[in-house]
Amino acid sequence: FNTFSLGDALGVTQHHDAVTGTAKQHTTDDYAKRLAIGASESEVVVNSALSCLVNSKSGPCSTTSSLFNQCQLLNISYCPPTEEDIAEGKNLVVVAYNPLGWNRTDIIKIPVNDADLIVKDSMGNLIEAQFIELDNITSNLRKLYVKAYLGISPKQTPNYWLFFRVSVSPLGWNTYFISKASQEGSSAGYVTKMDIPQ
Amino acid sequence: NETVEIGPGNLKASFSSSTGQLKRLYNSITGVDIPVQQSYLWYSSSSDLDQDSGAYIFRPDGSPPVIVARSVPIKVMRGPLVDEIHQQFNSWISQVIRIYKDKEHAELEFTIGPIPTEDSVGKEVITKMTANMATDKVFYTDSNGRDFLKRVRDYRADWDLQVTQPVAGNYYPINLGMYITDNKSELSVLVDRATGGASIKDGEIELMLHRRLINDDGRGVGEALDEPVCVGSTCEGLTVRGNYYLGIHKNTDGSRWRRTTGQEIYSPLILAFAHENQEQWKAL
Repeated sequence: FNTFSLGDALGVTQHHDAVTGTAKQHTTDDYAKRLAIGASESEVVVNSALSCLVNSKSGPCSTTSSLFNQCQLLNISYCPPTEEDIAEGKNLVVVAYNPLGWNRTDIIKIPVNDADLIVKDSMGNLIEAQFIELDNITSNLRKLYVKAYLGISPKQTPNYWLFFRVSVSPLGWNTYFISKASQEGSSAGYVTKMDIPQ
Repeated sequence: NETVEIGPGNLKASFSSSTGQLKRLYNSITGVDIPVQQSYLWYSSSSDLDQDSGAYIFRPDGSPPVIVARSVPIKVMRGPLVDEIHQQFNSWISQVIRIYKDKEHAELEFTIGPIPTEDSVGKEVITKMTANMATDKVFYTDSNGRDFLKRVRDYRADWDLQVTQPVAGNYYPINLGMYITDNKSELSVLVDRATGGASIKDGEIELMLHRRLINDDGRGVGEALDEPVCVGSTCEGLTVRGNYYLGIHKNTDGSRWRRTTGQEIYSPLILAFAHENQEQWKAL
């Protein structure tokens, strides 16, 4: 695994018209395409690195199959792994990695299909979760840009944002497990109700 | 009941329920309480022959920026971890203001576009925060993501500036953020991408978040800054979505927040997802 195409893309975008955004549209599209290739290559490298980190088996870690997926279009709620239904006996595992040298506690949000979910930390403790219905501006953006940039039209649109708090140590990672509340006999998180619309 | 307040933690934001717009930020721990208004406006781009606004040059046409909306419909969501206010300024500008339980800033997520150009007027969209602070022409902007430098409107310390462009001449490149102070408290804004920024009047902070221009500025690129997004043969203007962050602090207390939160914006947590059985996973 390497990030050479990211290096190439970053090298090419040192050109004055890339740094300043004064290139013609087709050139800008080319810069963006090279950066996107670099970003998806880096995603593979990070995913395999995380697989090595979390996979405490001794010996050389398996750099072939990476367990993970990331989501580059999270802010427009496109994230197949979190939208996929959680199969019986499985969990949606979320690994958060902190690239900075100090402790961080952030409330993160991921798109999910239903509000019947609970979140546990790596010690198995239930942690507070909150659901907010996905707004239609986000789902419209998702439709347009996933089609424009990935050329696909996903069938289903997630219904909620799931918010929960993650704490990660400096240059460290932490694992959270999301599962069906009904399967675990627990009550789901807090589903936010909208105040009277004004 | 003419105020709607959000904030599950120490930071509270209050909105006028008649205009739906922000009117105050208050931190119950530090006691900092600043009347702040925030709204969206756009500059009409100049199109007179001597210099058009374009990819190289910000050149408004000299008229005051157009206020997008004086009152906006809002939706309020409250919860244990985050409160949200959804504001719809018009058909192509919306915003979600989030206040998280244990954060001392407000997160403002903007969605702008496609900017309409049927009227053949280029538009340069800004968000403007107005606080009742006597700032005496002074504001601070970051220098390439590092320390904040003092800026004085219409003035340069090292040469006798003749101001011919009262707005564009006072714009600075923003990579990390901006702040203003009245020596009692500070109002700071941090950005999640490079933008333009200025303080055109005392007590004001503005950030330019999106532009869509009709003409080329004749400086070399030979193409108007009018990025279409095309799905098949239908193309429309680019929509941008991003965040900026508002913080209020006692005088001189804001620098630590600006520095650390600026780093956290620039290097967000990386999230990786997998579907696995929990016991199986832990065994791994």
